[in-house]
Amino acid sequence: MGCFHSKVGRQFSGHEDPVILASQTAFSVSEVEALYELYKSISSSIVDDGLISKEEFQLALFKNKKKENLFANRIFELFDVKRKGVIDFSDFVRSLDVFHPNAPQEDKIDFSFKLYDLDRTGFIERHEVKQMLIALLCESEMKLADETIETILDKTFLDADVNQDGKIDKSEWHDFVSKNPSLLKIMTLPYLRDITTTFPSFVFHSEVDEVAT
Amino acid sequence: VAPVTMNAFELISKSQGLNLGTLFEK
Repeated sequence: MGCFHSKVGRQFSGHEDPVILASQTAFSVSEVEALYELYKSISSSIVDDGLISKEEFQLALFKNKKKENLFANRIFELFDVKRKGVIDFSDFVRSLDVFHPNAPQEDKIDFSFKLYDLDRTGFIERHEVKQMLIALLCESEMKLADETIETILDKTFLDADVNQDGKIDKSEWHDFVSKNPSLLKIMTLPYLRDITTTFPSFVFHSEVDEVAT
Repeated sequence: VAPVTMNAFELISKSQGLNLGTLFEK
């Protein structure tokens, strides 16, 4: 196990100390610093202000200034923990932490529930799922008749909405994803295991000395 | 697989907007 002497200064000025972020997440200090390399490139892609705007987030996701996307917007809103309209570095690290392969399953289930609870009512409602299905169809240029969409919704709510009150609560969601683990695949990013090799340049900017003990 | 046999969340999870892996692709 390593012992870290933080000499946080120029590089992380204005951002949370990587040692603190590492202590509160599944990331090591080096991994937090490597994430900072990624963060810097995203946050400076349109305006170099050290913060990620929604436009910069979409540009990083789609590699072009694509039109608004419901799902990207929703992810952005969830990453924007402090609801400031921008993502700062601690939001970025703490949110990506949920996507770490080692993050607790419960955290992934909670995050995915929030993702689909578009109106933040504490329930995933049928009209929200329909809205997301329609958005997916637009995005993929796939066409389905409204009747087919309703059939898919009927089947989904029959399986997931155990008490048949027309909405999926947290406990029903928990049971549903436990039976359908593939639904949580989007909640794990294997890339996060290799972040220091993907962004090796962090070593040139590292402000933390690791001292083996 | 015909979409009608899939549940709605399986379909939704295929959205490009939910694929955060692209953030890491240079």
